[in-house]
Amino acid sequence: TVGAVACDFEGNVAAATSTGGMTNKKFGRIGDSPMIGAGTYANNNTCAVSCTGTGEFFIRGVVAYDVSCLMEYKGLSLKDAADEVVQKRLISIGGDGGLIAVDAKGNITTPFNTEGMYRASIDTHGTQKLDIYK
Amino acid sequence: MKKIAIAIHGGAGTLLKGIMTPDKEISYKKSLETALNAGYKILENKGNAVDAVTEAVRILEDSPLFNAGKGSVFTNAGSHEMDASIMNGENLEAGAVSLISGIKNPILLAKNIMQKSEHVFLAGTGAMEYANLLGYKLEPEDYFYDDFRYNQWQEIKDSDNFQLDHNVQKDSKFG
Repeated sequence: TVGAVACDFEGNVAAATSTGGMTNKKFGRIGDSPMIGAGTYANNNTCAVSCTGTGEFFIRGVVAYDVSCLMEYKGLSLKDAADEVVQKRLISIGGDGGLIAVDAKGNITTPFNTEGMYRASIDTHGTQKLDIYK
Repeated sequence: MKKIAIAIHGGAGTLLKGIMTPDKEISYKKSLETALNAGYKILENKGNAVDAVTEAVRILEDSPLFNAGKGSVFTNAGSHEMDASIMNGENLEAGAVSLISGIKNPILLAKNIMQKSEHVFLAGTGAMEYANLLGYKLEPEDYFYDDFRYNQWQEIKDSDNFQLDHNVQKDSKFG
């Protein structure tokens, strides 16, 4: 699965996710990637989110929208909301994976709870980060 | 300080020792950097966030290293089924596509659904019909073939197991 989130000069955010699914999948299985709210979500009032991991758990947790909701309804920061979802709520239902997210101020967060995460970002200072988290 | 920012991801899964060689790691990082910079350049040039994320994902889809587009894994039937979605935070418009085959860049089709149709989510044969309507050309099966992905599939194709993106351990927690 691959994905991207961005904030432009106008403060508009967007998210995109694409996947080839899981090796040996059958029965027309789909994961969270194409599901708005589960694997992808964007709202200028909160954030843009793209997820990766075992999709079934992200669907059950409506993960991407959950991050947005915690910001909108509970007033959490982007980082606190994303950490709450990935490190607590997702784990509590047995979910593995992570997400990338950006808010309309250009703040970035990229939490995950499993290995093998391929990440890159450029923040509002122009600082580039690029790593494979093992 | 610029307000613009972008982040990308290239999957999730277990990295088995010996599989991720130094050369491979360089290739992965180079591909990530190319996609990241392409998206960022759009933002720097006053482009919008939708176009930036589309371009970053499109580039990752064209790489055989990541499980999307060209690098998509094999299904139980030996085919490739791809999914993609996109959402615009400015107006909450969204587009998604699922269970499609032969489309080089599913993210472009998702974007087309968002911007050109009245719908949000198209799947399977209907989505393929819509792609055909928009003039999408289908890539041959060998465009999506990759030895590594094929061997991953061969290891488990006669089982009920399935594997996440970069997982190569047959009996891992993902299987």
